Amino acid sequence: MNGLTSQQSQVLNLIRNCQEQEGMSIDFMRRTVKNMNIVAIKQAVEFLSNEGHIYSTVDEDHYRSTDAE
Amino acid sequence: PILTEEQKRKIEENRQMALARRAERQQQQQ
Repeated sequence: MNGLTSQQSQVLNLIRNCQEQEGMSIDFMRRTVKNMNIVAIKQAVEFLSNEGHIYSTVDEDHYRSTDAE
Repeated sequence: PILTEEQKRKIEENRQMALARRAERQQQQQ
């Protein structure tokens, strides 16, 4: 889907649903996405960030989607 | 938590850079 793997899509959809200004923490993603370990989550986050789907906010552990207002 | 003006500025800067990257990638794929 859109050139993303299922794991990358899973992480992107999670971040898209975040309404917080400071974004979603990687720790929250780790606790929420049960079928991915922390390494896989960080790899997906890095890919999505490089592709411009998401961006870091207050630090490198919090992300928002470029689809969000 | 309430964000400072500096944090808001940085976040907006990161958002603009991400949007630029995204547009660049989309152009490359066409």
